[in-house]
Amino acid sequence: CTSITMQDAHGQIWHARNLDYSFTDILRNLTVRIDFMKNKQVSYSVVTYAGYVGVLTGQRPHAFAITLDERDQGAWYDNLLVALLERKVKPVSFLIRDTLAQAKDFTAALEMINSTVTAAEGYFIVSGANKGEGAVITKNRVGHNDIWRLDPTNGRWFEVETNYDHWTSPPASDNRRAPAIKSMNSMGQNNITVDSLFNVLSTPLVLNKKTTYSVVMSPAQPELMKVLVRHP
Amino acid sequence: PTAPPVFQVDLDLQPSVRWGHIIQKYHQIVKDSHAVIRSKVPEKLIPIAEFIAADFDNLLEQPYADELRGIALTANMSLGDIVLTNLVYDISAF
Repeated sequence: CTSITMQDAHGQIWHARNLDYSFTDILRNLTVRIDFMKNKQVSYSVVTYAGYVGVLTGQRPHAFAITLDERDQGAWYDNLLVALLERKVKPVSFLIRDTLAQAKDFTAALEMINSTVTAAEGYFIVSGANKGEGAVITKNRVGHNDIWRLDPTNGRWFEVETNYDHWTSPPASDNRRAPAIKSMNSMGQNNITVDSLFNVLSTPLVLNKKTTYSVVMSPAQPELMKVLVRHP
Repeated sequence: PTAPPVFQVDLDLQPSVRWGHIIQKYHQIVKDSHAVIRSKVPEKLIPIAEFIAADFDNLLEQPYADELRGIALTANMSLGDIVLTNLVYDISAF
């Protein structure tokens, strides 16, 4: 996967993501956008797969957007089993849905993700509705997580997360980070639109054979949310 | 690229019925897909899904337990299969 959080030249926060996964053809056919309604109002909107109740991509209007990128770390089998038995752990996709349902803003979302023990590790990319509200949480199952925040005043107006810790270099065999960064810099902070972000998400390697869908969101303007199923 | 279908899920409905309209529409493809996914995931993951399904209400929180039960019922599929595909990230990410 590739997820990007960013702030444009006017201070508006945007979020772009490609979801790459195995079972690609199956998942393309199952991709749906769902508006979760509460009291006849949209509580949160997600992109998911029919029959999958968790969430890997979602937006709470006027609050925050969130996506998950896979993190491959360590042994999992025993931890998952023990965690489930002890009922202390949450599947990551359930945590994202709970966060969309319960957290009222960017700060609350970060806190909820940061403090919850999860079955799997992952990269949680969160974008808020106000200036400066963008971060990548590199989440361990338990213990300390790394929170990498946007810092536009010092030139870090976007952050690209694929499937590797941001403080390391991705392997040459799977370097989607470099083309994404190059494409973001080429677009520039002054030229962020839904269409220009779809161009970034269509950059070769960023868009690849495992990409099932692309999404652009801006929590301050939830109506801009656009989803496309990809057939590269 | 194509735009995906858009649905609403009403959180004011009981969890067991709130996905019914989507599953009815995708019934066959969900069933076929689950069969493919089940055949391709590592064999050692299947017992985990079946273990969770066997103690479903104690291991999964609400509303997810009832939502998954409703999906299994609507799709006429086993809880084990529904659990497997819903937890596929957590049990296969590594």
